[in-house]
Amino acid sequence: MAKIVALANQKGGVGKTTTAINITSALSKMGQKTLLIDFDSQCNATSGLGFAHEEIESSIYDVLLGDQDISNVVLRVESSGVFIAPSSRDMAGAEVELAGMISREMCLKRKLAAVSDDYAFIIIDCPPSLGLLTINALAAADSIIMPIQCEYYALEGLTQLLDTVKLVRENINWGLIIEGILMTMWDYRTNLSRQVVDEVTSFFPNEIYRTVIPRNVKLSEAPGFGKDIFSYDPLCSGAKAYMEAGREFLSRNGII
Amino acid sequence: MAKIVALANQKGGVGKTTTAINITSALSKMGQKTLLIDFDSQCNATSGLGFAHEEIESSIYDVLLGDQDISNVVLRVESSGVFIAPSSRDMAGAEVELAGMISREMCLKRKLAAVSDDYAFIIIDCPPSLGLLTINALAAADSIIMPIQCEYYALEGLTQLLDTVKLVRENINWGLIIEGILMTMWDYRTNLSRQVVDEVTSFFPNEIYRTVIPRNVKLSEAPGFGKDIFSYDPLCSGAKAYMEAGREFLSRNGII
Ligand SMILES: Nc1ncnc2c1ncn2[C@@H]1O[C@H](COP(=O)(O)OP(=O)(O)OP(=O)(O)O)[C@@H](O)[C@H]1O
Ligand SMILES: Nc1ncnc2c1ncn2[C@@H]1O[C@H](COP(=O)(O)OP(=O)(O)OP(=O)(O)O)[C@@H](O)[C@H]1O
Ligand SMILES: [Mg+2]
Ligand SMILES: [Mg+2]
Repeated sequence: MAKIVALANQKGGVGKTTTAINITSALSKMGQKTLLIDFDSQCNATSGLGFAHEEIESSIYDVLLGDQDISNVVLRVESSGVFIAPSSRDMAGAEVELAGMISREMCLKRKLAAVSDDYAFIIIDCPPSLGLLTINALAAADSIIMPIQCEYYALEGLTQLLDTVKLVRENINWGLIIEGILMTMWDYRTNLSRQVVDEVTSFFPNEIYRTVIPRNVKLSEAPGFGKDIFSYDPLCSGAKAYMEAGREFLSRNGII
Repeated sequence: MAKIVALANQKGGVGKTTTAINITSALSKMGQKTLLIDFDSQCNATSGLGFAHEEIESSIYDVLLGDQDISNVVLRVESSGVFIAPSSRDMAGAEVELAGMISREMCLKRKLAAVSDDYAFIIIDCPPSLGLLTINALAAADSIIMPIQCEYYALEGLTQLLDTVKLVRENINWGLIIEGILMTMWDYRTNLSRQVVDEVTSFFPNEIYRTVIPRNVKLSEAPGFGKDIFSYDPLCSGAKAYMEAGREFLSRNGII
């Protein structure tokens, strides 16, 4: 029975995709078979792992709104052993199409049931909004990891995100818990990073991960080569931090 | 007759709000009466100019989906002379509510007509998606400024954004043009920034602004104090760059 984790935050550019790709890779490297679901019409997780959108014959869109089995769309990244259910441009229309369906919040959950026994973990990369796609991800998930950029606006959005999590827990998925808060793009040179981390720590002392992801240009270069950070530059501070975060994730789940 | 400019890019965190606030301020400082519309339920432009969401009695939501006149919701920022139509949390439900309305793409355009003669420019800060709110902004706009972060994923999203602009031009607003492409968060220390700028320049030699906005921590500190960059630190590289961008905007419009 896979544990399903949603990576969500409606604030844009906080490191959802970067975290989804690199946590999935770290877990795979530690022997945990993990499926990454690219649930964003931007297809960043798909291209970030090296799949051009022309190469994608069927995607998570065809699973969600068509009649494809999820196991038919899953691709394997040779170099890292990561499995991904790719996204496609069609996902741009998914929310409008879902809106008219019965039990529209539970579509993803129903489809994931078919592969739940094939993986230890399923990680869902969400788009920067709290619309029906993110709601579907939260409805399907056992827990949520909230990447938070060490910036003022990212802090502001936290209340809205927590309100949504609460709404989903009370109405759709009573078991949804906060897996953790991962601080991203920490810049040792600025006070702002320190202030934001201190603020989040004071509100969420238990949920905030000890591991903090530093700002590291290698993390933003890697997707241009279609590689996770471990394949791109295994010794850089970004790779060390994401491996650390993967370990913390497993230890919080009592696996190591 | 105000010129209406949408700040749009579905990629998250590329500097839409930072550009909206600081271009509006630069234009106001150069004697052009400018209205900023916060069209994102995150309310970042509203809080970035110092208005806490508890202070907002009525917002752009009440204009769009209620019966408020836009002139009744506009607030003035004392220190900088900037006018803003604030957002509110209600905007999170706006897309679903709009979806059921007749001529749902033209709601904003109809409402802006009432204040068009009161301002030289109206700047619309869009959310990180290509949903009905961004479509409304593109339908109401004369032109679009596309902030593009000097990063791989930001480059990837450009085609999708251009496809949407073309769709809006062909079906809803034949006059919509590209005002310009503004490169943001340029980091002189990385090759990535240079590569992305070169790539965008090769595709859009005329639309890309000569002015490039550097990565500058002051720009991310200012919203925490509710100030535009000119009120926060007028001598920093971020302030100089946004004043430069404001000047380039006016010169491209034949005003200076
Ligand atoms: N720790 C980091 N250091 C440096 N750059 C980073 C880091 N994490 C992410 N980035 C870069 O910052 C940008 C935003 O990150 P990313 O795309 O992962 O965020 P996101 O939350 O998924 O964005 P969206 O809201 O658009 O889905 C990307 O260009 C990415 O390469
Ligand atoms: N030139 C810059 N230098 C440093 N930081 C910047 C710069 N421009 C923006 N930022 C910071 O980067 C983050 C993202 O910027 P901003 O919120 O303006 O982007 P956005 O495109 O409006 O995001 P969203 O997609 O969530 O609406 C913010 O924390 C902001 O303060
Ligand atoms: Mg993403
Ligand atoms: Mg914004």
